[in-house]
Amino acid sequence: MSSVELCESLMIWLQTFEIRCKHETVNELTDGVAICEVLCQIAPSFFDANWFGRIKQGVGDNWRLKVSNLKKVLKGILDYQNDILGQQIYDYRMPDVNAIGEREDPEELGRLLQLTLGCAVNCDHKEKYINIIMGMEEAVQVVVMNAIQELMTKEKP
Amino acid sequence: DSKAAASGSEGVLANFFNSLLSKKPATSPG
Repeated sequence: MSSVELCESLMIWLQTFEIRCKHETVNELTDGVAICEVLCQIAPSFFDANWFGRIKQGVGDNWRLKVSNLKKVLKGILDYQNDILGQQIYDYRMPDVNAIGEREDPEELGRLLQLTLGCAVNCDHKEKYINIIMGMEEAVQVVVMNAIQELMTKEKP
Repeated sequence: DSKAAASGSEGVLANFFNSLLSKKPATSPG
């Protein structure tokens, strides 16, 4: 599974979510707002309005604000995995949020989406999200499966 | 052969995602 495949396939997966802001291109994901909206759907009691309120909207091309948002996204995901799912990820190279915010790095974005995927397939409503994945194109499913398997090998229950 | 390979892949995918579905759901502490 190449990093490009990972990013492309997980962006296709992300489009199965109905959210307010645009989330079709790498550029549209680099401010972290779309991923936040997705997380709010996945685990609304954890990623609540208070958490979402700390994410800056309309940051435009300000890469510092993008990175600031992305840091909150990454921390939120890791807190959710640790506090709610009871999982700790070790020996996993965390996404470089600076690279996403500064230069729209698809490899690093793919890694952030991989962690988001991990939340979806372990949350209380995982059945819904897994069934959606099972209805997707087979090539996408293969990448999604590999991405989940990689995360599973890095989990420390 | 390609048909058999495809159905084999489908089987692997179905097995994997079904095993995920049957995994114990996440529980909140407390």
